[in-house]
Amino acid sequence: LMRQKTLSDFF
Amino acid sequence: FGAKTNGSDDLKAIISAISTLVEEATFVATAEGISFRGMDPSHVALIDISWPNSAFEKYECDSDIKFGVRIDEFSKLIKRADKKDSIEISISEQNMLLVTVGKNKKYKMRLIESSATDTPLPKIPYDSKIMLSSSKFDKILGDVQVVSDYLTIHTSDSKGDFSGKGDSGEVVIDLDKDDEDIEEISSKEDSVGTYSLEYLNPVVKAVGNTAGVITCEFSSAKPLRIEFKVANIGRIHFYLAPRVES
Repeated sequence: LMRQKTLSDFF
Repeated sequence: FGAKTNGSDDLKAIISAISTLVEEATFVATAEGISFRGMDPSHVALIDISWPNSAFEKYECDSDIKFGVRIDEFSKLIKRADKKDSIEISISEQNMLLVTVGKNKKYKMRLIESSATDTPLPKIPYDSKIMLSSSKFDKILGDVQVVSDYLTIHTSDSKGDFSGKGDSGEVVIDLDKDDEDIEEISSKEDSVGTYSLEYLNPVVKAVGNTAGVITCEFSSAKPLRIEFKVANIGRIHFYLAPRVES
């Protein structure tokens, strides 16, 4: 199963 | 503050790109030029634009200002410009945006309260890079879209492929380095990343026509960054968060 990450996860 | 473009294509491309992400946009004008940075409401995609003063036919800005517009309203005005029409913008004392399209169309548009907060950029190293023509990239997105909602990019040394998988089937498109549309494929580490076409397609369509070569950079399970080089614009960076196995 794939899940969408957010950019905030990489700030 | 006053800025006058040379023709209308670049501003149309910028506004069109921004409109894929947000309904309201805050621009910052400084002596160096105009910039915009914003994310879509779900924080999946970000656009970072820097448009240097040198790209304008005329540019002046004595003190830094922020101005907010509703993108659909601004877009409607800008679309009234022919390709060769310059577009001049300034801000009136009544806090309206004055937009002169070509020689004789003088619009006034209401500005909105800008609610912009400073958006950071993802802090990640980019292991892999693919440079290709934007028309080629647009075609590849179309090729993948027929079977999948997501694009997977894979690089290994100087080889790369784009692929997609969906309920109906799957596709792999190997990148041929001898193809004149492909300028560079390089990777410090083998990388694989999956990204949503729902976000990618509109921005590539919006900027693609004015951009020649685009640069895709990414690392495994990390955001993708696409740089669009538009003739007169410093740069448009588009960041897209990955989809990952959970």
